[in-house]
Amino acid sequence: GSKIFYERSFLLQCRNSPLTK
Amino acid sequence: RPTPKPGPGEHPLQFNYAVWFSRKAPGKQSSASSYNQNLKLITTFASVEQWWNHYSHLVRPSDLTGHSDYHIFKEGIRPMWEDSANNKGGKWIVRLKKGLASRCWENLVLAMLGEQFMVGEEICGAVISIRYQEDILALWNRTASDSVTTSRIRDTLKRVLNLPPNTIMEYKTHNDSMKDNSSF
Repeated sequence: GSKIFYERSFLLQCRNSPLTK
Repeated sequence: RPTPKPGPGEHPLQFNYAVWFSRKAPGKQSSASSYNQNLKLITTFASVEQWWNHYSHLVRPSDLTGHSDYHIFKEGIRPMWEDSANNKGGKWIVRLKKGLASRCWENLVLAMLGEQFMVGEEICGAVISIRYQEDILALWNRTASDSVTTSRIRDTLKRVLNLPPNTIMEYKTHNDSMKDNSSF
């Protein structure tokens, strides 16, 4: 089964991370 | 194309994905071979950050013109009925009024990448189809005959898309699509 879950709010935070150009 | 890998400090996804684009040439006959020829692999990604990097460079679905489709499928699955991951599968179809495509597409993709459907390996990929009168979202899964899985996918889709309660959702097996030649 799946092991890596991400909530929508977390994915949206990553959009603004320094790793996202 | 080499398998993508998450970069240092990036958040890996449960699966790697590929982004495809297709556009029907105006006036051309629809067929499986022209569909295949028009299908272009744009990129692959393995992490949340790689997804956002690609996404920021893609034209938003609502800004596409003509008869265009984005497909995001797990790496190794071609977005065609004939692929071995799809040939026993089917898809949930949601018809959208014009103007909703970009928001709904983003909601669907985030739910898929974040593994919110909780159906293990069943999800194959998602498609947004831009058409003249309406836009169409589709979520493909491997096993059309598994009604527990398809119901679970429908319930999660309803929740993540947050559409009006009267929105019509249809399930169609790829076998039926192939027979009636309907979904190019």
